[in-house]
Amino acid sequence: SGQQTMLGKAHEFFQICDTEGKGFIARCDMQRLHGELPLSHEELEKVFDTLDTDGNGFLTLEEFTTGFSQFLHREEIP
Amino acid sequence: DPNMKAGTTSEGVLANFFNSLLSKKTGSP
Repeated sequence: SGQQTMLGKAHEFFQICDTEGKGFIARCDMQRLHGELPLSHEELEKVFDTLDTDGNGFLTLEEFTTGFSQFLHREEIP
Repeated sequence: DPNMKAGTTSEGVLANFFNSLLSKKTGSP
């Protein structure tokens, strides 16, 4: 189903960020994407802060998935 | 609101981030 596809993608993207397989994304992991993605350090910082809803400095798969699904729902709006 | 410029809002940056991941995924097999 679409929900399964979304979860699969979110997990895939989470693993791109969590290269060491720690189970969470730290601020420095996000900064490592600079060069791979066309985003500045400042933008990556903003992405991290936006996804880290509890503000503890760690992005869990749950927080990441929530952000991704919110993004998808917004994209669906014509 | 000066923060509402596309791409500078947290929503815009997030969309940019996920779109980049999506195109990275489909762009390189």
